[in-house]
Amino acid sequence: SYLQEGIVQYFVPI
Amino acid sequence: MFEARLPQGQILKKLIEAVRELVTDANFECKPSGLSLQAMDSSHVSLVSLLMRADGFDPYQCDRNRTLGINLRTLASVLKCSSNDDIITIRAEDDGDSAILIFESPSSDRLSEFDLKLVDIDNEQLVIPDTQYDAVVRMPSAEFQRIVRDMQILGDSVTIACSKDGVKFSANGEIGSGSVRLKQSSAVDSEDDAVTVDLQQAVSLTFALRYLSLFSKAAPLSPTVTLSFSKDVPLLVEFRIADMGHLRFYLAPKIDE
Repeated sequence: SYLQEGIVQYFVPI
Repeated sequence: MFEARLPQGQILKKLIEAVRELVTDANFECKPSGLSLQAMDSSHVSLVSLLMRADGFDPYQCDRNRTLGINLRTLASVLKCSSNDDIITIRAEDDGDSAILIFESPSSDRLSEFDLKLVDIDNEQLVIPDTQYDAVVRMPSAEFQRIVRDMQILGDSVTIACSKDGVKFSANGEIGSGSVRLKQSSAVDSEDDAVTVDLQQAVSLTFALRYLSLFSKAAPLSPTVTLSFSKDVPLLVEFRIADMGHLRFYLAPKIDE
């Protein structure tokens, strides 16, 4: 099975 | 005052149709250089990034930076009141609390005007780093839409593998498994029909089909789509908007547990 990553883990908030 | 007149009004209709199921509310950032939007879906798994440069409008007037917070479902409903060949103008008065949409028939004999209340949106903005991708695949957007739809009958995830031979989409689930393999095109009549793979190194990643399916709703915007992959970074799905900008979707990968 797969775990869905979140986009915030890759792109830093301003 | 902000005023942007889009002679090809249907571009805006297609854009909003492409993102309205992914994003509920969005801030349109209006600057002298053009119009942009960045928003995450409610699960914070994907990101939408839109750019429409000022030179794609005729005319475009933006005296000062403005943020227009708009509910996209409302906007989509209002845009349904326009015809495909209408010229669409977006206008916002300084210090006003609404955005005005004007639909003008090509012969200018019919003019409709809708006043949309702006909404306050607390929108977290993300920095998207410049990325050198391992593989960049370009294909007809209708083909992308078809593959995503076909893979959805098998499961909720698709593994996309790029190699020098081409690109392979595969899915498996309770009913079985399947794959679609696209070879790089050798000779095609039109560049829009071509499949090309610009490969730095082979890469294989898994993504949620639900999001790819939502992204594929942008297919009417452009005859081709570009998919950019790198190991352990979000997938970039890009649709170009005529000569004026782009609609980009970023999707975080699924990790094998």
